[in-house]
Amino acid sequence: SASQYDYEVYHSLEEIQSWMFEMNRTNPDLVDMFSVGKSYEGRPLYVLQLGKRSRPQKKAVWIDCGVHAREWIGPAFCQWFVKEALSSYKHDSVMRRLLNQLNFYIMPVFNVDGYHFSWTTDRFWRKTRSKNRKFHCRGVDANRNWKVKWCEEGASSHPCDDTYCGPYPESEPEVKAVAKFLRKHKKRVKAYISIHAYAQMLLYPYSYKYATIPNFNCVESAAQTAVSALYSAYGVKYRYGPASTTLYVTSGSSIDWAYRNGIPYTFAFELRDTGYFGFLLPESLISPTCTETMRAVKTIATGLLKKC
Amino acid sequence: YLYNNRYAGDQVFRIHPNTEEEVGRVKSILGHLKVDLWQPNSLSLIARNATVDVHVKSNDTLRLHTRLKQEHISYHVFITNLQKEIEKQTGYRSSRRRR
Repeated sequence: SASQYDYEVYHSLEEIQSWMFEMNRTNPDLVDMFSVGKSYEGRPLYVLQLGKRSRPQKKAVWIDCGVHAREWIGPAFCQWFVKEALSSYKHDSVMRRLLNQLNFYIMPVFNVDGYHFSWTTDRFWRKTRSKNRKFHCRGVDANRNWKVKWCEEGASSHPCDDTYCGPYPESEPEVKAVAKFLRKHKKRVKAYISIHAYAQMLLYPYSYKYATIPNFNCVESAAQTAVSALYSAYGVKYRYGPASTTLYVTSGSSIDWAYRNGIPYTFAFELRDTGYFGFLLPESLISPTCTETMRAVKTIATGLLKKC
Repeated sequence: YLYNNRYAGDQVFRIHPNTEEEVGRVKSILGHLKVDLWQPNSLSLIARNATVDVHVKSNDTLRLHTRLKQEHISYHVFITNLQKEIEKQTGYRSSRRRR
């Protein structure tokens, strides 16, 4: 049951999905659950909507985790966020204000087929599990498949590469489903956050070019505040800045697409660590990693309620 | 064993190419092995003074050690037995709990 669910271990896709149903069942005032579509292998793409049903056109924040299958700390954070938001609604005035004034769309596992495959077959699988007509290799990098400068620098057109952009933009059902949802709700969604690992960075557009976004000052300030909040938990340092210069140039990424789609604040978190455990972050580090990231995400959301 | 013990003996190298020339040699060395790049995600993204984390199958680790030493390229192994780390990350607890 919800109270016995262990947020400090990694969970399989089946466990996460039954946990989502349980969150939906036990929190009728604050939670709604829906599917935005089906994955390549036909699995539902579940999303939890968190927020008080106070008024229809509330501003919203979208958070997705598990775009890359092997980055298990991502889904762990999305579950942690839901747990913290619901459990602190009554006694934390900041969280209460956020859930009263905003809706949060939480997608704990974006790449459901790949995540399932990383639990059952290949722990280091990254891509989706779509088949390619001409090559034996499977999968597309779900963070190179968005319709923004698609398949240019920093992506590969070879189906066997880990950064394969796909046969065409939004070829992946998972990408198409989320893009369709965000296009439909773009007037209300004011922040898009995608959780990845590992590198300890907070990245914002552009990924595909060395240029400055029009609302740079507001986004930079939000990132700086978020990274300071993160540091305040355990003194862990995160670098932050435009993805193209802070990490490397990549095309077809979700934060660039969301930004170009009109969402003014779009971020990619690269969670712990910087390369001691890599993708194998031990379960003992789930709690501190999620606690510090929670602080950062709360400051980003709080910033949406102010004018910049 | 988890994953049928398929990662027994696999290692994860952290390579530090310091010059453009070393970047070229690292790309060439890794291009001739079947490796799983952890960071960055593709050979084309390997850059000077940026670390390269690469998962190497057990039967290729010796060859990679030899090549990197021959080329005097700075590196270290940060996961010496990948299977063991995987077991540690989720371990039998989760399968026992699942049971």
